[in-house]
Amino acid sequence: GSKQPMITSFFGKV
Amino acid sequence: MLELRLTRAGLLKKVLESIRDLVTDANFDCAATGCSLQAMDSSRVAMLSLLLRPDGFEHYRCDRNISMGMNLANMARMLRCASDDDTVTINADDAQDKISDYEMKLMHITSENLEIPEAGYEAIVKMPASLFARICKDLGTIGDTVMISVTKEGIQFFTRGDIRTANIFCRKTTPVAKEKEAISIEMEKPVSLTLALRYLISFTKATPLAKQVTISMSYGRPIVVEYKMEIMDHIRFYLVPKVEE
Repeated sequence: GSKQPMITSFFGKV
Repeated sequence: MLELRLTRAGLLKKVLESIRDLVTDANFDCAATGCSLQAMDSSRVAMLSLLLRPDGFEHYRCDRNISMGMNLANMARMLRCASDDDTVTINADDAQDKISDYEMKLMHITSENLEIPEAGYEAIVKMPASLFARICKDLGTIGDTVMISVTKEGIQFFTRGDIRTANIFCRKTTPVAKEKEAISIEMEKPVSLTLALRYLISFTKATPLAKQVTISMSYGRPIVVEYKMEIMDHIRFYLVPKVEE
C-alpha cells in the first residue's frame, strides 16, 4: 500500500 | 477601499469554477500588487495558489491590503448572474464585512498561508491542457492513482485498476510542432511520482483557462500543475505524491 503525506509537511507556515 | 473592475466576468467565472470543488472557503488577499488566494483542500493533501495581477483588470484600486474571506461556492453562484462578457465590479470598504452589489456576506477565515520554496525542479513538462485533462479523466475510470514518469523521450502515465492497467506515453514533439500540440520537456534527470488521480482531475477543471499546462516534478516533492492565464497571471495546483509504505 502507499501512504499519502500532507502538504503541510512540505511547505512551512508563513 | 478596494475597487476592482473586470471587463470580462467570464474569466473570473472560469477561475471560480476551477477551484470551488477543491476548496470551500478561502481568503482573497488583495494588495496593490494584485489579488492572491492560497488555500489547501480539506484533506490538506493538495493546495492551490491563484494570482490575479492588476493589469488584468480594467480598474484596480486597492488603498490598503485587505483580506476577504469568501465561500467560493457562494461567489461562483453569485457570478453565475453575470454573463461572460458582463463587467463585474467588486467593492469592499475597509470597515464593511460585505462586498456591494450582491451584498455577499464575507467570512472570517483563519487561513494559515504556507511558504512555497521557489525550488528548481528535476523535470518540467509543457503539454496541451486538454490532452492532460483527457488522460487524467480516462485513467480515472481505471485506477485511483497514476504514476507519472518523465524521461527525455516524453511523459508516461501508468495506472493499474483491479481489472486492467493503462499506460499512456506522450512523446516529446519536435520543436516545429504547433504551439497547441507541443509537448516540451526540460529535464535534469528522469523522475517518477505516484499521485491520487481524483485531485489531478479536480485540477483539470482549470483547463478552459489556458491552452497549455506546465507540470513540474521533483522526486519526493509536491507536483505543481500550473495554468497560465494570458493577462491575469496563473493558477498553480500542488499535490503531494504518495509514498510506498
